[in-house]
Amino acid sequence: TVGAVVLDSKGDLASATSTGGIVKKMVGRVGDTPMIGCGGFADNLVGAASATGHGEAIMKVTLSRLVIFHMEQGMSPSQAADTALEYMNTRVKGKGGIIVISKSGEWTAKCNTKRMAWATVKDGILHYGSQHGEHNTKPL
Amino acid sequence: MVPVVVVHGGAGTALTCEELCKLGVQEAALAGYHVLQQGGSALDAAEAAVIHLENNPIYNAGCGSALNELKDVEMDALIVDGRTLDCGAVAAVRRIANPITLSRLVMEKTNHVCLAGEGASKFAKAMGIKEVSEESLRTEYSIKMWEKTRHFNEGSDQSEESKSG
Repeated sequence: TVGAVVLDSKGDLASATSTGGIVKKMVGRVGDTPMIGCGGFADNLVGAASATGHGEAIMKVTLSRLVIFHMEQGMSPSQAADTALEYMNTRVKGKGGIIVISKSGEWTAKCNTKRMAWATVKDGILHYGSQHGEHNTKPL
Repeated sequence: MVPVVVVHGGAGTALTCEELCKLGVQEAALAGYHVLQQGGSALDAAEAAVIHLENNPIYNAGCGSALNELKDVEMDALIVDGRTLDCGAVAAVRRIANPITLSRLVMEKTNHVCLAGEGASKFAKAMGIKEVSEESLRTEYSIKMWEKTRHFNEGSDQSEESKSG
């Protein structure tokens, strides 16, 4: 699964997610990706999110909307992502990851799997990583 | 407002090739950022970044997608506009290179949110999207992964990797 979330200079947010699903899935199996609020969500009033991971678990907790809900309640993107991923893990034993931007441009990339490749561009700096705690930067 | 682009290339226990995966997401983020610099919208940039990843065979989307039980490619995609809450999606769509572009057309050209399967393919054709061969979406790696799990029934291999998209 791949995804992107973007905040433009007008303050508009967007989320995009795309996937091939899981290996040897049943014909017709559809995961979280095309489900609004599961594979992705965006609302200029709060933030935008794009998810990846165990699709059935992500759908059960509507992961992207859950992260945005936590942000509506005052959490930062990082806190909201951690809280939602922890809920998914404890409630339905779900593993995955999520990228998030708030309406003010605060961003995060979190996962409860071993790895998730991610990259961010903001303020002329490229940030990227894949393992927990890995955060590299390059000036553009 | 300071523009921001964030992309991911999928979560899991292992990356096919970690350095290539990290490079691919950097290129995709820059592709999205370039669109913003050219005056594109957040939607344009998100779509461009995802197209970049769909076209990169090391990721599980577009070319490089996981194969289903019949060894075919069925893909899903979603796009959301935070300004209006408009959204468009396609599910189990086959034989197109960029499902994210089709999902945007669902959002912009229909009154619906999601089109699935054959209906999505017919809509793609009506929108002038070129059909591609199944072969062009398969990769050596996706075939290898399918072969590796061919003795399992769907869902019987309970490894985290097998459950994640």
